[in-house]
Formats: sequence, structure tokens, C-alpha cells
Amino acid sequence: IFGRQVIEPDVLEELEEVLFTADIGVKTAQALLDRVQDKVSTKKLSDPKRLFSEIKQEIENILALPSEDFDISRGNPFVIMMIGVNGTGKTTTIGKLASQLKEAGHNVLMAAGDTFRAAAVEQLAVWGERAGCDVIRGAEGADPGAVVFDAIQAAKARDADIVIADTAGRLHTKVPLMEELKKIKRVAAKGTTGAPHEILLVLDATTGQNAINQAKIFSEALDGITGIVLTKLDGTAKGGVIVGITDELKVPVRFIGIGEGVQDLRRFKPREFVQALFS
Amino acid sequence: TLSKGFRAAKRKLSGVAEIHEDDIDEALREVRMSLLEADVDFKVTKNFLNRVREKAVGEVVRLSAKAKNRKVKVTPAEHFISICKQELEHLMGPVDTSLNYERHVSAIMMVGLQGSGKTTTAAKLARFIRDFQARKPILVAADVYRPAAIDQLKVLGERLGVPVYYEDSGDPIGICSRALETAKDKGCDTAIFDTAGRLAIDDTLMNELEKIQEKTSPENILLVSDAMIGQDAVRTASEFNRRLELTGFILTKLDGDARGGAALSIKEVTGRPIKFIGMGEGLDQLEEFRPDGLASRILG
Ligand SMILES: Nc1nc2c(ncn2[C@@H]2O[C@H](COP(=O)(O)OP(=O)(O)OP(=O)(O)O)[C@@H](O)[C@H]2O)c(=O)[nH]1
Ligand SMILES: Nc1nc2c(ncn2[C@@H]2O[C@H](COP(=O)(O)OP(=O)(O)OP(=O)(O)O)[C@@H](O)[C@H]2O)c(=O)[nH]1
Ligand SMILES: [Mg+2]
Ligand SMILES: [Mg+2]
Repeated sequence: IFGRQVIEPDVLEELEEVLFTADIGVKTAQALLDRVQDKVSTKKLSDPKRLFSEIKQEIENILALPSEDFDISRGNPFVIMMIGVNGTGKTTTIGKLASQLKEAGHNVLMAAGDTFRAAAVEQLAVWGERAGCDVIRGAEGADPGAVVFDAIQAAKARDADIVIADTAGRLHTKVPLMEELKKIKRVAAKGTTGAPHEILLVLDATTGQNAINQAKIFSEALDGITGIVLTKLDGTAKGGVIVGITDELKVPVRFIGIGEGVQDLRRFKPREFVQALFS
Repeated sequence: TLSKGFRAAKRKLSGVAEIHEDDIDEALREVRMSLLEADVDFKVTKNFLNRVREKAVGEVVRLSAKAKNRKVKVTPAEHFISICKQELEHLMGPVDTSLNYERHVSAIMMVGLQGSGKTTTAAKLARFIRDFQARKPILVAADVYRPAAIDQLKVLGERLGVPVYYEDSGDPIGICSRALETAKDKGCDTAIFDTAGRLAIDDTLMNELEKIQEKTSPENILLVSDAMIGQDAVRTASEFNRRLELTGFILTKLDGDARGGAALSIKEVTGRPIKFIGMGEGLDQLEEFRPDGLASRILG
């Protein structure tokens, strides 16, 4: 695949295997190699150890986007919207995040914005119990935007400083569902100034190249996302797709999911991620 | 329609007066990129290309020599693409969407990674075998871990008018074996076990599946896999297969734009057939698998 003759073929093959089996993808792998070849002399590239460490550094540079803690004071309340395709871990991540924020001293409300899927509200209600946070729900089949709006009003009434809104999983290719998502965002903005202050796209680490389409289309639909949560990194998948996504969209990975328990959410650390990618 | 990788391969072969081996290699490089972008497993791609190369170097080169002197029905480039498509379809076939019903109460066990679509697909399958195979299904809520998993299955069962067996025992092995007893009493002939999502490397939970299998000997063990899965497909499928001996796969969320290369990889590596595909969230959106549809999708 990499046409240049500068690098030893079997070193190249070894590098390709590492990158591709980690879901880094053809285009991103090529871009990484081009950049490294441009900045490093041929002599250095002929050393496989050197080549690998240059690639690792390049990946780390791409991933090291600034990602400060949420500035909760920006919102009244601060509204976080969780989005993504079906089954990636949105609802579970809300439970984990709410618990963390509550432990940090915040007053968190959850909005049961998935009014579509069977037992979605019940599932979030259990997480509410686990995290010690109230869940604002609507009637069955209620308008999701209305539930988020109600949650924002409830937050103001109860002095809750954070609202985390769950949304139904949806494939980015379904236009009416993407329109619904845009509407939820608009209604949230009516609820309080600047809402939603954070839009987190939840990506499953086992996803292949389709994650790139997901990120692009969700981002386009909502005029930008503010962060990514990469879940299920406790499995064997490496989540390499986020290298290309970060490079292109310049959106930071804020958190990683490393399990199904309420404590299994960590801040994303680029260096650790790169080590795991190559292990 | 062909993805740009296959179009590029075709272009490379159309542009030369006479095709030689290294032209084939150039075309194969384009095909390789296309397959990797479609999430086909790295090693499976390698083996696939070697097989295509063997055929192509013989047939396409010969056809190209012929084409130099007279008109041919199929150009060498088109023949190359058809070799790729044939080889893809051959990899995904033969078609076998059958389910095994041997005992008085048969069982179908749904297994897979978290969030792949097992619960939804279990319900879809219940409807399918009832409406198209004259079976009398009962859904079994064997996921005792995920919040509201049992509620979810009960809601789906209710929508279909299919009975759901559940307990608050928290004992998946007991639930599945008692479900088979209950099925008999209720006049049901097929139990569909909805199990909890789990990692293939989670020894405790994989042992749980082995115990359910030991206790209930399900005739069908189906791995439910998300069509957008990447290179992890082979790792996961081969481990589930090693532990349980799967009887087949169901690929879900094919109503999106994931290319679905995992389909190729898991079939190639385990030899088990893909039985059904999930084409949406609706309970009627389950179809029997057909290789030609997926081959075209992977080609792009
Ligand atoms: N191993 C592991 N499993 C996870 C992680 N995050 C979520 N899950 C599991 O993934 C499955 C799906 O999680 P949900 O929270 O229901 O996903 P969702 O995105 O809300 O799904 P929909 O609302 O149906 O689109 C559940 O079994 C979760 O326990 C993680 O970080 N690691
Ligand atoms: N678009 C689409 N969505 C699907 C399909 N199959 C399942 N889903 C959705 O995927 C999400 C996960 O489905 P579940 O049935 O909860 O998945 P699961 O494997 O049982 O999840 P766990 O029990 O947590 O492992 C839900 O939002 C489903 O509606 C499909 O074929 N197409
Ligand atoms: Mg959810
Ligand atoms: Mg389930």
C-alpha cells in the first residue's frame, strides 16, 4: 500500500499490521506515514524502532487536543447532550458521568430523552438510582425535546447545576432521525442560554471505518460536537478510528468507557491510548 | 456500482495494451485498500487477494493476449472484477439460513458483545419463526445484569404477543433450563434465550455461556454481531466459536452505511454461515441472508 521505497518492506508490513488491525484505517495510516517520512531522514527511517516511535509520536500529537474540565459555571444549568448510533453506550455513560459529577459536588439531573426504545426510560431510571440523581421523564412516546426542556426547567427550580440528556440511538443515515436530533438541540437552547453546552458523541471502540461517517454526519447535523466518548475499551478493540476522526474534526476524546460499572469512566489520556494501540 | 478502490483497479487494467503479472499486482493493491476500508479483516484480506491473484494471473493475462488481436465479449478488466466478485460471493456462501429443530422444545441461544442487538433480534426472530416457520416461540430473559434488560424483552414480547419467561433469581443457567420446562407446559416449541452482552475475553461470563449450553444443549447458537464492527470481528467471533461452537451469525444494523466487511471475515474464519441480517429497529426488520447483496456492498 505505501508505495515509497524508503522503508524496508517487512518493516512496513509489520507497521501496517499494527495500524490496520487497530482500526486506524487506510487513509489515516497513509497520512501518518507521509508525515513521518517528510520529517525524518531516510537513515532514521531505516531503523524500525525509530520508525515506530516516530509514528507513535505523530499519533499522540494528533490526539493531544486541549480538553479542560467542563466549565459548569457557563450554564444555568450546564446542559450535556449525549448522542450516537444504536447500542454504543450512551445511557450507561450518562450513569457513569452523573455519578462522577455528583461525587465532585454537583447537583445533577438526568433527562430521559429516549422516548422511543423499549424500556429506555426504565434503564436510565436504574442508573439514576445508582448515581443518586433524579431522572426527569415524560409520558411514553413524548417529544424528546420537550423532556429535555422540562428537565432544564426542573434544574432551575431545584437548583441543579447540570442536566445530562439521553437521546435515542439513531443511524446517521436516517434523515428524519437526524432532523429530530437538531430539533432537540434547538429546544434545549430555548430552555436556557447556550444549551446544549456540551454535545458528546458516543463511539463504540469496536466500530470500524464507519465511525468516521458517524462523527462527520453527527457533527455536521448539529453544527459541531464538543467531545467524543470512546466506550468498550476494556475489550480487545483498540479504537484506532479516533485518530483519523480527531485529525479531521479537531474534536477531543473527553472520556473512555472501560466497563459496565458506574466507576468505569476515565478521562482520555493520549499517551496511554497510544501505548495500548501498539501493545 | 464499485467502490473507488475497485474502479481504480479496473482503470489500471483498462489502460494497458497487454496485461502482465505486475499489472495484476497493481490492481490488487487497489482492491486491498478497498477491502480494508470496508472493514474486512487484515489477514482474511491477504488470503483473499492471494486466491484472486492465482486466478487472475492465469485467466486475465490470457484474456488480455486474446483481446489484443480481436474483440472480446468481456474486457480483461471486467473479467478481473468478476473474479473478485465471484471470490467474494464464494467466501460468503453457500447460503444456509436454516435453524435446527430436533427436540420437543428446541432452543436458540443468542450471544454477542454488548449493544450488538441481541435483545431486539431475539424478538424479531420470535416473530419470524412464528409467522414464517409455524413455530410457537417463547422468549427467555437470561440477561440478569443490564438495567431493565428483562423489562425490555417483556415490552417486545408484549408487542408481538409472544410469551416471555423471566425470573428474579439472577440465575441465567437456571432461567434457561426452567424456561424449557415452562415452554412445554405453555405449548411452546422453541425457546429463544436472550443472554447478556459480554466480552469474548471475560472468562467468567464466557464460562456462564458454556454452562447454559451444557445444561440446555441449544440446537442453535447464534452470534449477533454489529455490521459496523471493525478488525475486532475476527478476534471476537473466533473466541465465541472456540468456546461454544456457534451454528451461525446474525449481522445487525445493515440499514446503515457500514460496508459490513466483518461478514466476510467471520464466515471465513469460523466457517459458520450468516443466517439473518437486521435491517432496522422494527420487529419486522429481519431478513434471511443473501451473499450477493452483501458482496456488492463490500465491493462498494
Ligand atoms: N464492556 C463495556 N460495555 C459497555 C461500556 N459502555 C456501555 N457498555 C454496555 O453496552 C451496552 C449498551 O449500552 P447502552 O448504554 O444501552 O447503549 P445506548 O447507546 O444507550 O443504546 P441505545 O439507547 O439502544 O442506542 C450495555 O450492555 C452496556 O452495559 C463499556 O465501556 N464497556
Ligand atoms: N438501526 C438498527 N438498529 C438496531 C438493529 N438491531 C438492533 N438495533 C438497535 O440497537 C440498539 C441495541 O439493541 P439491543 O437489542 O438492546 O442490543 P443488545 O445486544 O441486546 O445489548 P446488550 O444486551 O446491552 O448487550 C437498540 O437501540 C436497538 O433498537 C438494526 O438492525 N438496525
Ligand atoms: Mg440508550
Ligand atoms: Mg440485550
